[in-house]
Amino acid sequence: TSFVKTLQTAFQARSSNNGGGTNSQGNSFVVPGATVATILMLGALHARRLYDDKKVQEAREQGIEIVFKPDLKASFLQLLPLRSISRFWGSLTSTELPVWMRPYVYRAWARAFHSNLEEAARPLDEYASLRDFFVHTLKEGSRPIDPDPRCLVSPVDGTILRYGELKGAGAMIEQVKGFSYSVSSLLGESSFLPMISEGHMQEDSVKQEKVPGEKIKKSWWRVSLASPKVWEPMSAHPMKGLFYCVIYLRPGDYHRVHSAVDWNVLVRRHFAGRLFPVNERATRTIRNLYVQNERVVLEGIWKEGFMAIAAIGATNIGSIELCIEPDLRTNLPGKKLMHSEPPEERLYEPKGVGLMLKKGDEVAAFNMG
Amino acid sequence: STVVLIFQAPISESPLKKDGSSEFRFCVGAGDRVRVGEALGRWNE
Repeated sequence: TSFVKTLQTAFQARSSNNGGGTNSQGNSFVVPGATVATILMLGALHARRLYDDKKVQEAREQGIEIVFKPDLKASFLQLLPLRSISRFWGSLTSTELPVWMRPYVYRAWARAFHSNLEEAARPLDEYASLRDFFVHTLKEGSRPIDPDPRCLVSPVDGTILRYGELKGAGAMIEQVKGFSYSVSSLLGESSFLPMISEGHMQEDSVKQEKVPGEKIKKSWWRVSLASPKVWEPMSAHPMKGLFYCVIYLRPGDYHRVHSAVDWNVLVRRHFAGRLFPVNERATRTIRNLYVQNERVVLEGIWKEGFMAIAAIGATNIGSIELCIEPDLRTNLPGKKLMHSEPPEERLYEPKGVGLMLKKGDEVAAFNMG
Repeated sequence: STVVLIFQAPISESPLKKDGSSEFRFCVGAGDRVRVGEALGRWNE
C-alpha cells in the first residue's frame, strides 16, 4: 500500500509540474504500480518461505526437534473463515487464463514451488486454469512402481514427517514433539482399527479384529465447541505390527494419491472439519491439526491385515476427489458451527469385499480450494 | 495437504526369533523426499 501511495504521490507531483494530468493517466500509472507491488509482495513471501525452510532444515541437521508451542497467531486462525477463503481461492484459480499467458503463469508457479514441468502429461497451454494445472497427471512411466511384492510403496510425492510403529494405550501418533493425537480420532469412532484391550495382550490377535461398521464401545470421549470429537486414549493397545507414516505434500508436489499395496477398500469416511493450513508452523502451533481438518479416510484390508489412508485437506488445497467415488463432494460451504458431527460414511459393495485396488492405482486427487 | 497411511505389516511371530528376518522395516527417514511408487518399507518372508 505504501508503495502504491508513493507512486500516487510521485504521479501527483509530476502532474502538478506538468500543469495537471488526466485521470486516465493516473489510472494507467497506478495499475502497473499495484501489479509491481503484488509481485514484490509475492517475492518477499517466497523469500520468507525459503528462509523458513532453510532454518527448519538446519535445525533437523543439528538434531533439534521441532517442539509443540501454541501461539497467538494460531489462535487467531481459528477466528478466520478459512473454508470461505479456501473456496474463494478455488474459484480464483479456476479462472480460465488466456492461452498465451498459461505457460508463463505455470512456469512461475513451478519456479516458486519447485515443480517439474517436464513430467506434466500435456503441453502447458492445454491447462485452462491454475487449478487444472495444479492437479495435472504425469507422463506415462514418470512414477515407476517398485515391483517387489514384499514392499509397501509411497502413495504420494512428498516429505516424510513421521513414521513408526503404533504401540501403547490409545495408539497415538506424534504431531510434533510434545503433542500427539490418537489414531481413533483420525480414522473415526467406527474404524475397524485392530486393537486389543488391556489384559488381553497375549490373546490371539486375529480374534480381536473388528469388522467394518462395528462400533467401538464409547467408553469416554469429550466434545468441545472449539474442536471436533477427540477420542481419549483407550485402554487398548494396537495389535502387533501396526505401523503409520505421515507424508506432507508441498504446493509444488504432484497432488494425486495412489495405492500403496494391492488392497480392498471397504469403507470411506468423510470428515467435514476445518481447513487450517498444514505447513510446518501449523503442525507446531495448532492442536489436533490433522484431527480437526477436513479429511477423507479409506479403510480396508490387504494380505497382511488392516490398511487405511487419510487424505487431509488444508486451506489452499481444500477439496479431495476420489477416483473410486466421483460423486463425493468435499469443501462444501460450512453450514454448521459445530465441528464435532460424526463423519459421513459409505460402505463399498459388495459387503466384505469392497473395491479392489492394485498397487500404484490412482485413488484420489487434492484440488485447489 | 497431508496423507497419513496406517497399516498392519508382518512382524516376527516368535519371541525367540530375534533376527528380525520377517519384520517390516521402513526404508525411509523423517525429512526424506519420496515419490509415488518408491518403497516406504520392506519385509522378508
